[in-house]
Amino acid sequence: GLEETFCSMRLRENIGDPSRADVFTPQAGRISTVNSYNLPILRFLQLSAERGVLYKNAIYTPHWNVNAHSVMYVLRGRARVQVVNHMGQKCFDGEVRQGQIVTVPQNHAVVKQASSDGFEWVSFKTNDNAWVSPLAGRTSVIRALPEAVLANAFQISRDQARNLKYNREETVLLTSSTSSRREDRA
Amino acid sequence: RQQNQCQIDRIEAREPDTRVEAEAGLIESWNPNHNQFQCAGVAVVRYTIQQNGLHLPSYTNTPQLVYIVKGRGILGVTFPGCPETFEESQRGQGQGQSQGSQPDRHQKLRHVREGDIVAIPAGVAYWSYNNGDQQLVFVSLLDTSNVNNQLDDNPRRFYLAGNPEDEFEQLRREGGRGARFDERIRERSEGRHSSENYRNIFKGFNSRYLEEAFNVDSETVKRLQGQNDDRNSIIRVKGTLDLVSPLRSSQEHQREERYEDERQREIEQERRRMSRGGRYEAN
Repeated sequence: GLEETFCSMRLRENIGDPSRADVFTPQAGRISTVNSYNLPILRFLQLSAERGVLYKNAIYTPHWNVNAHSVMYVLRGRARVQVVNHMGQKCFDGEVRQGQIVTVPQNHAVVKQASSDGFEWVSFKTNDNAWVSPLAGRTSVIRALPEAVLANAFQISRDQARNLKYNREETVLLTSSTSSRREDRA
Repeated sequence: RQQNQCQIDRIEAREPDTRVEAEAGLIESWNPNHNQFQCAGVAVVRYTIQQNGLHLPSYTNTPQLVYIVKGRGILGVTFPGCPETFEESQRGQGQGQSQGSQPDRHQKLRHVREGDIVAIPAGVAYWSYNNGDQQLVFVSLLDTSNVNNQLDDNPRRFYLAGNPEDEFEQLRREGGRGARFDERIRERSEGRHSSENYRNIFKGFNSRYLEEAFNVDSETVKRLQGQNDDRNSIIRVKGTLDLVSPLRSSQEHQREERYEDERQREIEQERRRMSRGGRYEAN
């Protein structure tokens, strides 16, 4: 029965097609993910991947990879990337460009902002169901905390805490004050 | 795990090796580089949180099992992508309410008390608050050899707020053994330790990115980065922590008990009727 199961397993999934995007913000960009839910063989490999496009000056929200390392290969354009360790120190702060690779270790916080040329990348993740925890935006850890905790933790007023929680409605792809809409053609 | 790590000639009962004092509590950790912990692939920390103390949000590179030794408190675990299910009603919306009176909403809170075991997944942020009338003490085991930790065997804590000191950092740097380690412990006990190198993860980002990402002003970002904050990782809450929480009032509790008594009486009456031979007609 192997030929009916393992041997005929699907090995391919296209994540370059813009219409296949899992996250899309017209002003900021898109992200497509392939993991063991949409490509089951990845469960054996314990790997997954993410293909991303950031438009001009757009920001991928500060976040950390909860359960995987992330190895990012730059496909096109340039971006400023910062990676922060558990001591709050920058382990990487620089511009990355086409053809380069940056490794973001598990749990390390990372932010990326596209240059005026935009930015495209593919990230290989060392978990078949890799997930990220955003620091800003609608699904962020900051949103999940009570206002009172934020106010006390950061020594800010309740109003400031509220702004911190609710001033961003996007999930992970954020527009910058200098972002501009880009027509996305397949 | 390296070979020979479990070839232990002698096992000894150990007290904590380091103490980190904070504004409203104490963090004591056992040296994770000691043979017995290296063999087991774990690290252990004990937290003591004073009344009205808040242990700032953080996450670790390992899964944790926590045992509440003493006291009671509130634990907030924030799972990325999950909804904020503890929310106040939006009363009076559309009547010209300002943003300042918007109700709060946040993810589920857990009430913990002495005897509880709490499981916390790797990389998931959590905070705790002592709302009891005595110290809240808990012991946390960090499973550094767990498959969910893809970093090395060193326990690491990533703080999201304050200017905290990673309880393991010094031990890690010194390799945890020999004279250098003893010297470090001595420095620490003599208050010669400098926490200048320890910051929350926001501090590592340029302010401009944070201003843009959160859409807030530079003053808020400075606070976010913990500038001029020396309270360490357990802070004292001003007043009490105002949370959306289903803490039952004693009145509510009594009402529930009364309802339960009535229900039991009804069941008993029904049982008696049936035992007298009466025909039971179900709908």
